[in-house]
Amino acid sequence: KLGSALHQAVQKLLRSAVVDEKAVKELVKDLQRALLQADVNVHLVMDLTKRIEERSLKEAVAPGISRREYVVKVVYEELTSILGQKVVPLKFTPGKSNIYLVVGIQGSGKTTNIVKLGRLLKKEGHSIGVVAADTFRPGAYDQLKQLADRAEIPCFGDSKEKDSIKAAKKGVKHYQSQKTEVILVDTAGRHKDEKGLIREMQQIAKAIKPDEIILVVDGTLGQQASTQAEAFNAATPIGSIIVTKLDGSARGGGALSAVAATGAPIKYIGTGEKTKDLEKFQPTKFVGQLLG
Amino acid sequence: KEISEKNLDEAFSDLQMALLANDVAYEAAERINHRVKETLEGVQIGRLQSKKDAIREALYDAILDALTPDSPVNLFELLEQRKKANEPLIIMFLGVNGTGKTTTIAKITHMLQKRGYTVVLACADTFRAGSAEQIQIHADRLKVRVLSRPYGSDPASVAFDAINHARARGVNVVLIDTAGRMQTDKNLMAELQKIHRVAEPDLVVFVGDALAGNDAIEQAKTFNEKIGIDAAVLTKVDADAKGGAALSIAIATGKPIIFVGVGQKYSDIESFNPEWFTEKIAP
Ligand SMILES: Nc1nc2c(ncn2[C@@H]2O[C@H](COP(=O)(O)OP(=O)(O)OP(=O)(O)O)[C@@H](O)[C@H]2O)c(=O)[nH]1
Ligand SMILES: Nc1nc2c(ncn2[C@@H]2O[C@H](COP(=O)(O)OP(=O)(O)OP(=O)(O)O)[C@@H](O)[C@H]2O)c(=O)[nH]1
Ligand SMILES: [Mg+2]
Ligand SMILES: [Mg+2]
Repeated sequence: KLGSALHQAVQKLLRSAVVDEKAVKELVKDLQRALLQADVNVHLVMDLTKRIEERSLKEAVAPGISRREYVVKVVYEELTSILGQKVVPLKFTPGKSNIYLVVGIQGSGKTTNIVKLGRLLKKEGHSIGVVAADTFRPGAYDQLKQLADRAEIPCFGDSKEKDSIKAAKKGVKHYQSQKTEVILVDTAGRHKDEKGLIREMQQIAKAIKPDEIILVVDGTLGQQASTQAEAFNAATPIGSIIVTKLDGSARGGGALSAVAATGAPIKYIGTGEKTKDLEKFQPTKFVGQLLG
Repeated sequence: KEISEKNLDEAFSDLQMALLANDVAYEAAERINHRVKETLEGVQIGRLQSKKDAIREALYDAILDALTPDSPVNLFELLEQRKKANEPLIIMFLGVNGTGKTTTIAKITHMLQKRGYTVVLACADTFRAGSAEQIQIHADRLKVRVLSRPYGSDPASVAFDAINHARARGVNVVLIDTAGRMQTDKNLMAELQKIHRVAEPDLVVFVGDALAGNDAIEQAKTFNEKIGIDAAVLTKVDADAKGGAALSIAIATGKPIIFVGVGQKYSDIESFNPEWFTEKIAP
């Protein structure tokens, strides 16, 4: 996908006889197309490739490495400067209840991926509880409860509760009293122009004081990714991102733009509908695969 | 002087970027630009500025043309036809996960009821957690019957049940909800083909998310190739969507977008307006 397209662009450069201005410009054009087709924000693509071109042509190459190796190094550095260098774990303090508030646009995959995350953390030995604080979507409680039951994770909620802030507070209080280590709070979908819902999100965060706010981003999200992520971050500071639905044909460039816009690292990626389909995001592995 | 290929290429680059920034898929933007180039090649135009205006104008027309269906789908004509023939109109909804299929079905039910038609729903999503509960709540609110079967059942048989029910009771419309699926999943696409074979719907409607970027073209293209779609609904247009996904879907399938979702309430559905979208998408 994004990986193989960038890989091909870089391989083409590596096979070229001379790494001159023409070859670099061609690489940059190929990179631009690959990044744009992967849904990376248009402005980000232009900035990124402009920097890659300048650095590739103007910087002095260290002795002992060819100019072509140097160009690959530049691409690698520019991409990892956005995605980060290492795997960033979820913010977790042992010996207390850690509260994670999960937010995102309608249909992005919050409810499903909360249970996936709960299952992963349970395997790591933590006690888990999920809170159904989406009081708007029909069947939201049932959906979360059914998924949680299958993963053998406790689920707290009441399908008749209309007040999402109350639902969040009650759920968090319940698990805190049980000394549950990881509390995952599911919320209703919302987008930046639903001002009332954005305010509601702020009120939920104020009420439960989460240790980390996780933004769930749909892997198919296009150019709106940075604007939406920025708006969420401005309303409630986002601590991390989960990118979902990367098992389809989407390349997740929107998520890259969301990271660039918020500075929040991607910590997990969703790769399917089943509860086991969640992996830790490894940025260097991702970029390494990109560049072959 | 004449517009040469080289002059066009330079002017097109900015306009191409503007299309991409408005969420038009890369391939769709390229195809639209190609059409415009064909329209303008050899045409006599004055100074460079009016050249750019000529391109912009041609681009506007090309976008509007792509968004205006050659063979429109008139839902209400179809409804009347089927009603006169004493047959239910069968509509099947498909698309990838989370695009708004179930909610769109509820909105269309509401719209049809306001026009005096009777509706029955088929919950042919027998896979996803909470799918039956979700559509049941909509059905209760809208006071329509929904047919469903236990989780894990064959989805095609749910569609079959609903169609038989509609025929037996003289219900005007059957709306079939299916589970979201990645169009790249061979097994799930085979399952969808089976539902299609059994239900023999009058209309297959692709439900696409207006916030999707380049994937919109992949989704629409594959669902159209593997199942065949008759029309599309674009959802979440209220989420400040730039509208480019509409162009991607239109170019990928040549099929009309009939409705747009503009919110989460039953009333948040509107007819697709090609001019409005062209204004939004065109640079
Ligand atoms: N293929 C695939 N499907 C996914 C993934 N994550 C979630 N889904 C599916 O995406 C759809 C939406 O997921 P939900 O968990 O309901 O999304 P949500 O964000 O809670 O939706 P709202 O509460 O309505 O905002 C469901 O069909 C999920 O099964 C993933 O990684 N891959
Ligand atoms: N803002 C907005 N939200 C929408 C629109 N259409 C649907 N939604 C929301 O999107 C989310 C997903 O809707 P669903 O109807 O469950 O989507 P689906 O395609 O049936 O999902 P799966 O069955 O899991 O594939 C819900 O929170 C809906 O309320 C729309 O036009 N605007
Ligand atoms: Mg949800
Ligand atoms: Mg559904």
